[in-house]
Amino acid sequence: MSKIIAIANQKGGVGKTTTAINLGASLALGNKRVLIVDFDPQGMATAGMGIEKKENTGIYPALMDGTDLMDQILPYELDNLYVCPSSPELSGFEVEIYSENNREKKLFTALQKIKNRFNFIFIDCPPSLGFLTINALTAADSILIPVQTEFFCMEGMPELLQTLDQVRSYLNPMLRIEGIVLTMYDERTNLSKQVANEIRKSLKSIVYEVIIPRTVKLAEAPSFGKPILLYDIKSKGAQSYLKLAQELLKR
Amino acid sequence: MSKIIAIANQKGGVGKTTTAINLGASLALGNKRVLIVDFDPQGMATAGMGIEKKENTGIYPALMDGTDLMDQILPYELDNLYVCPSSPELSGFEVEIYSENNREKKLFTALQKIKNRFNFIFIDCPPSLGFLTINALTAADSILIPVQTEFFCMEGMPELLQTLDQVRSYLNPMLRIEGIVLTMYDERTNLSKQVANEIRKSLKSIVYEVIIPRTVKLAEAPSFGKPILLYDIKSKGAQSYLKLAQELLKR
Ligand SMILES: Nc1ncnc2c1ncn2[C@@H]1O[C@H](COP(=O)(O)OP(=O)(O)OP(=O)(O)O)[C@@H](O)[C@H]1O
Ligand SMILES: Nc1ncnc2c1ncn2[C@@H]1O[C@H](COP(=O)(O)OP(=O)(O)OP(=O)(O)O)[C@@H](O)[C@H]1O
Ligand SMILES: [Mg+2]
Ligand SMILES: [Mg+2]
Repeated sequence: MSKIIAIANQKGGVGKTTTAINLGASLALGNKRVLIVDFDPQGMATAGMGIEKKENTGIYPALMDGTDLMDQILPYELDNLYVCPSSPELSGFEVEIYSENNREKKLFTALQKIKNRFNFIFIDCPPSLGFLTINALTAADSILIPVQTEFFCMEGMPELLQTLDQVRSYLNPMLRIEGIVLTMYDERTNLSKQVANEIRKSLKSIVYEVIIPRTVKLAEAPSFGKPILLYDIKSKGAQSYLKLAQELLKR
Repeated sequence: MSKIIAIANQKGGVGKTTTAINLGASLALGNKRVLIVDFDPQGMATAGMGIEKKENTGIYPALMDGTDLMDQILPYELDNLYVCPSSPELSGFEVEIYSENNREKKLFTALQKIKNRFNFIFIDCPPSLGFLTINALTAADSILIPVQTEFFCMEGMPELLQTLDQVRSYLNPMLRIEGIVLTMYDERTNLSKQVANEIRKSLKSIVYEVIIPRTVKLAEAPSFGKPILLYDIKSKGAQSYLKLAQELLKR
């Protein structure tokens, strides 16, 4: 089995990168071969895993000058986990290939060549519905949508669902919703409870049972350049991502 | 006096919109005439102030078909505070004017016509260094940079500072840094303290003394469609934005 999942939500700071790193690591711990593709020019997944960002390495050269993508994939200190880093040039990708045919399918073509070497490929997307995210949705089998349990979180949902429809109509008819994961849940506040209930009421079965709590350890782990599993596996944050990995496999 | 300030940081979810709404409201309370321009196609400042997002209203028509910008500006329940809403069409703005000359100066031209009617114009930017943010930096006298006191927060700073240099060289030589405001500070954790110290050490005088704490009331206020001042003026969050307004005026 091999599945490509785009982790996307145009709202900023909702836990896309944190989910890519920690869900990826949790599945790798469960003996799945996992690749994390950092498709954000800011390279937060690259930095958060302690990898130095270097010019012209990772996904950008594999898309632009056709270097073999496998050559740009790095093994990680956790067995079964691999990373394809981002680099700053990625922010110029859209303008550089503006006039090319099939420009939305660049990532799809690159990932198809290596898809069978992994059980899961996660694509960490930037906070926008622009060209990079469209490329990711075109390459993906499904989308995983982290949603912060705060007020603004549902504001962007109509646009996101509309974008999925457009991608399905023109670029990737098979694109499904893998699920919605509630993040940064603060059990001390009513706001989180109210928002979580509202989302479950309106979106029911596509929302995962597991909720990711807001914890200091999850916010600290990237400063040590490690997934939470390698930073403190007994923490609430690590346990919640391990449970999310199990729920994802069950569906 | 009339000043245009872009509130920008390509990192998502750092408090750009929350700062635009609450700093704007705090200055209005202090008898400054303030305009908040929502320049994010997601329209979070519009929604967070309880304004219904409508097709083809606000900043987009004023930029595209030259309707008078003042006609698109709405008064707010707080005296001296005005809002120019966003609408979904704004996300197509870049592609629509791709071939026009001076496309980066569209917002500059529109705001120059009305600049003297306000003491402060805040432009709430989307989480990217793309076309909309470049337009905002070209129109602005200065940039206010919210920085979350968490690990990822400094990752994007080099790219942001580089972008400012480029905007200064080609589009807006007078662009200055108004300041950096530390947001979502959690005094219970070492992470916030460490990050805040690190930022002050490296960026010294451009970081405001006032720190915005992470509080539930600040997260809740947008769900009531109100700035924190109208939701709970005695709260720590409201008080911190009032102090930030005073510090901004002193500089
Ligand atoms: N469950 C959590 N508990 C505490 N902090 C968290 C949690 N999830 C994410 N964070 C922190 O919140 C911030 C935003 O998270 P993250 O960068 O993963 O979001 P994102 O959606 O990828 O942001 P962007 O839109 O900029 O790509 C980071 O500083 C991260 O460390
Ligand atoms: N000081 C604070 N305390 C608690 N919650 C906050 C604070 N500031 C912002 N928030 C909440 O954190 C989330 C992100 O804030 P906000 O939307 O202002 O950031 P942003 O930088 O504008 O995001 P985007 O990059 O998507 O535009 C929102 O849900 C907001 O209500
Ligand atoms: Mg991210
Ligand atoms: Mg915002």
